[in-house]
Amino acid sequence: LAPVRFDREKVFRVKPQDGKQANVIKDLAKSNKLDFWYPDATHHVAANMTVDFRVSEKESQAIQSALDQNQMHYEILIHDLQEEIEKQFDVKED
Amino acid sequence: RPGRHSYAKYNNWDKIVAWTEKMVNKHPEMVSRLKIGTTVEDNPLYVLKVGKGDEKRKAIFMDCGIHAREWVSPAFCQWFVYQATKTYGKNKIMTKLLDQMDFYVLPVFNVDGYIWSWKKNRLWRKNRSKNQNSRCIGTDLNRNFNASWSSFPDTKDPCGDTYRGPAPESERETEAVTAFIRSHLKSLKAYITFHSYSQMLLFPYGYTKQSAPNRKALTKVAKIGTDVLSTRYETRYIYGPIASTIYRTSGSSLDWAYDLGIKHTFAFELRDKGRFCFLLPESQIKPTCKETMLAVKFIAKYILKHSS
Repeated sequence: LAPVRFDREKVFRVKPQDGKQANVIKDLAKSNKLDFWYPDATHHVAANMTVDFRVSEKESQAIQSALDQNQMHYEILIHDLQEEIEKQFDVKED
Repeated sequence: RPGRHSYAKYNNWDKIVAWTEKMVNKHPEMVSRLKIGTTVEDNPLYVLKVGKGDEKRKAIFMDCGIHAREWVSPAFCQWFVYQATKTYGKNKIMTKLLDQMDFYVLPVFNVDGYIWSWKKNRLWRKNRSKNQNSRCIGTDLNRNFNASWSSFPDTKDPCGDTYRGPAPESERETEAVTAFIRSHLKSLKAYITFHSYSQMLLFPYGYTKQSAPNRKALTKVAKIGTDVLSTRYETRYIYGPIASTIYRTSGSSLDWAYDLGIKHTFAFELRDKGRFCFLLPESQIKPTCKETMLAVKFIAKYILKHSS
């Protein structure tokens, strides 16, 4: 098994303003593979909470359209996850 | 040879094992290594006992790395042992603490998951146990403790990231830790578990919004702990009971230890909350560890003074 790569995978940070918007995220989680970073899982998503989740490059367009359609506040925290994973090793060996 | 260990870098499991041996060899009077069990994939679960006392002295149990991808957590446990041994006899607070109490430090709780996050999937969270009747691997060890274990239906899907396991303490890692804590309960006055991310200092309860009986004391300790932490680099932490600060969770080690009788239990959610999440750059490991050390030393000092 080669190590999993996360090329151009994205991490979204979304701030659902109300229960309806929280449900939008939960619905997206049903039809897309979302890896919740915060909170730990879909069932913890609630209004007025910062929600971070990872999504593949392929699905990220659909996610972004759905968030736009629902006028939701969001930012793309990480645009290319594989790059960030490699950048965390920023201290040279002694 | 596992290569050189560094407190300024993330270390893989082989380096951490070699580091535990080095700490025992370098400080035989202060550090001993206890094997408290083995994981599903037969990796050893090592606890480092830091302190010179016998088993009767007051003690604090600290664990790191219960979730595989939260790499800054094991980095803190390594830093803690390093600083304890390095500053004993030099730093007044650390000397007073180690003259009167012991620390049991579990540098990596979820060893199999940690190894997997290094070799195969950096964003893996659970352990690596196989689940019956499911192709999905792993249990969330922090949902596997017997603390309102089955109260949330959402934790019973083996493919979910917060799968609680087939039964409370079903996992060998959980079983090893609960057995160790039960057998040392008389001396254990506090339990501290380290996670990331989101910069919080949390205490019971997670499984209910009801207040813990000593909530006032826990709040006071958490408030001062986060104040002390922020003195170093002005890093802002929030604090409070899990259920009302973030959300309700079942089966957590924190609630289990508290209900077992350890009345001062805390969970740190380390850096960061803004930009890097689990992928905190190595250049932030040391500042994160240094500021967290201030809070942990305050908590230990409080425990030493206020526990019987």
